[in-house]
Amino acid sequence: YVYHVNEMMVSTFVTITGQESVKEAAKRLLKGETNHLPVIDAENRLIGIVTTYDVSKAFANDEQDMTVSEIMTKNVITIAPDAPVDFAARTLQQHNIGALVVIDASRHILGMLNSYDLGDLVGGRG
Amino acid sequence: YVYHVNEMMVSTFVTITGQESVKEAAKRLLKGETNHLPVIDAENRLIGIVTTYDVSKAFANDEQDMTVSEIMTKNVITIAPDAPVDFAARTLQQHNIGALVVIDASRHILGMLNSYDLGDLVGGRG
Ligand SMILES: C[S@@+](CC[C@H](N)C(=O)[O-])C[C@H]1O[C@@H](n2cnc3c(N)ncnc32)[C@H](O)[C@@H]1O
Ligand SMILES: C[S@@+](CC[C@H](N)C(=O)[O-])C[C@H]1O[C@@H](n2cnc3c(N)ncnc32)[C@H](O)[C@@H]1O
Repeated sequence: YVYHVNEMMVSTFVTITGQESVKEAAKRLLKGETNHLPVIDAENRLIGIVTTYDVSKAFANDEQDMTVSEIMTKNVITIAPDAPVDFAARTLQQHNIGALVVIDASRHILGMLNSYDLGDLVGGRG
Repeated sequence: YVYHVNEMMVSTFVTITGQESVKEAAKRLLKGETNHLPVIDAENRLIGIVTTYDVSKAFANDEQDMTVSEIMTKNVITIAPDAPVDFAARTLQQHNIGALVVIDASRHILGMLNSYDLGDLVGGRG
């Protein structure tokens, strides 16, 4: 049996828009108990991602008074819901990131795939 | 063949001490390009962990002027270097965290095991 992304992703997630503050992003990451916050436009389409890494970086560089769109990563690494999870796992590893945004053909968010959610699928055997 | 933690961990890592500032933690996380910063005492033993999540949380709660020891997690989830990786992967999943600190019997740090480094081992097959 091959697992697909839509079987391992979480479908409850928090989002934010680009004009919000970095402080608001920090509050929403905390409320959502997550490291990853997809950024959406007025039509709910994915336009970026802001993480606890980006908030920490803004604080380190005295840029905490910027907006989300100024500190977010615009080129989001995404995945389709029907992709196999081993492909997703390799994508996470290649990009050195902790989560992929699962989107449909019109860039609406379907869920988030976190690296630590793949725990069950790690075979000890090579 | 069963993979062990010491074959998948990274042995280069940055650390911090408890009396440093949250701002210094943010700078070191950025320099190390990591989300996880083990906290060590004067004898280099592990006493806590501070992550980009903790820095973001401190900023959200206006506690960014605190010290590392005031915002760090003291009960660190660790793992032994000879543990099998499938056990490590399940531990990451159970605690909803992105990395384990690999320590020896006297709590000296040997490396860090990141969830996304396990990508190769995720089998698509159940
Ligand atoms: C490359 S990682 C390096 C630090 C650490 N390894 C981590 O997991 O965050 C940090 C950067 O990755 C970006 N990032 C995280 N998830 C992403 C995703 N799905 N697509 C694009 N960028 C992402 C963040 O915006 C952040 O600037
Ligand atoms: C429980 S996670 C929840 C957010 C998100 N899922 C993540 O991966 O960070 C956030 C908390 O986990 C803690 N943490 C991260 N790695 C840890 C580890 N190896 N041992 C103990 N706590 C850890 C951090 O200090 C932080 O307060």
